[in-house]
Amino acid sequence: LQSGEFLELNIKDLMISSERVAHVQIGNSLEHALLVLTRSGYTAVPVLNAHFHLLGLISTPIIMDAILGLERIEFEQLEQKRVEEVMNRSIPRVRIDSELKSSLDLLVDHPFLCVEDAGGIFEGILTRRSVLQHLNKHVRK
Amino acid sequence: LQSGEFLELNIKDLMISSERVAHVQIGNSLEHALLVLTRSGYTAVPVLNAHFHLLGLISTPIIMDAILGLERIEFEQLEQKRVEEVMNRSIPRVRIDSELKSSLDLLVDHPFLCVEDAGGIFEGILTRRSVLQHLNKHVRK
Ligand SMILES: Nc1ncnc2c1ncn2[C@@H]1O[C@@H]2COP(=O)(O)O[C@H]3[C@@H](O)[C@H](n4cnc5c(N)ncnc54)O[C@@H]3COP(=O)(O)O[C@H]2[C@H]1O
Ligand SMILES: Nc1ncnc2c1ncn2[C@@H]1O[C@@H]2COP(=O)(O)O[C@H]3[C@@H](O)[C@H](n4cnc5c(N)ncnc54)O[C@@H]3COP(=O)(O)O[C@H]2[C@H]1O
Repeated sequence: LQSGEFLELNIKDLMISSERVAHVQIGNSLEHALLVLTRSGYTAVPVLNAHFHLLGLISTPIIMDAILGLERIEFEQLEQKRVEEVMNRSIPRVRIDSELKSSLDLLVDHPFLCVEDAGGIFEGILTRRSVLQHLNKHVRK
Repeated sequence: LQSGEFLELNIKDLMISSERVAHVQIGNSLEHALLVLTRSGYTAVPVLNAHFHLLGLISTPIIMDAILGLERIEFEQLEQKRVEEVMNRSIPRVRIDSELKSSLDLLVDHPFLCVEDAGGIFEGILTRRSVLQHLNKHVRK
């Protein structure tokens, strides 16, 4: 397993392209977001605006925490709240032309990274799975 | 990055020991499970029995899918259903004395692996994060 070889692949080759990424739009309710998450089966997805700029991340933990009252989970709040009120805005962004090495650092703490082009347009996501699959191939040699 | 060196570490050294692992018990309701997940902030945790044997996995996607009705999410069902009715029973198990190499294979498709001893007692979990952190150290050398 040579680290040079392992790190040679581009982010573009390892990422899931934007058209295959489940996401929600700014302005959507938490109810809509929860339905998107439930139907896709994912626990977290990107939040984009109409111009396909990345604004943040919404996840089931974030949604559940937002409606956790003192006595019970207040499910009626799901229709009342919007994704922008609770989403995680401080997420790392990776440039599509950057080195895989810096992404490896970030994937230690993030299950996936959002990839952008120079103009800030959402290009896709780089997941732990794809990097581990790539690593596994190299370790097997 | 030498694969021999990278794979030398034991599962025991990389895993999160059982006393630090959030989990639910067989017999718990989905409402209890959802509260455990929400408070811990995790999206999936192991399901154990009273003897600390691993029985399955419960996650927010599984819970949400179980209460997703035709018209709306039927939150009242959370109190009615138990974890054993919906949990994922077909989960990989890793022996604490096994090689890291075989775990690497499994971590491509599973965010964490449950670790057991020879008697089937739950010992802890091996997460993608800990393996990626370990890999990252070796790549940086
Ligand atoms: N429908 C499915 N088919 C096959 N395997 C599935 C699956 N849903 C989940 N998994 C497995 O479970 C892992 C965790 O998924 P999670 O939804 O929590 O966390 C995911 C999710 O938040 C996000 N993600 C992955 N693919 C996505 C997509 N197409 N659209 C939106 N978000 C995605 O990236 C995180 C890490 O993904 P990663 O692939 O590394 O890791 C995934 C994958 O190994
Ligand atoms: N409280 C927290 N503090 C810091 N970082 C946090 C965190 N909660 C989540 N994360 C980050 O988010 C990743 C995905 O967490 P998730 O809960 O979906 O998926 C988790 C969860 O299902 C399970 N897990 C991890 N630690 C656990 C624990 N102590 N008890 C029970 N389950 C745990 O293993 C999966 C993969 O964990 P991994 O560490 O690789 O990856 C974690 C970690 O990088």
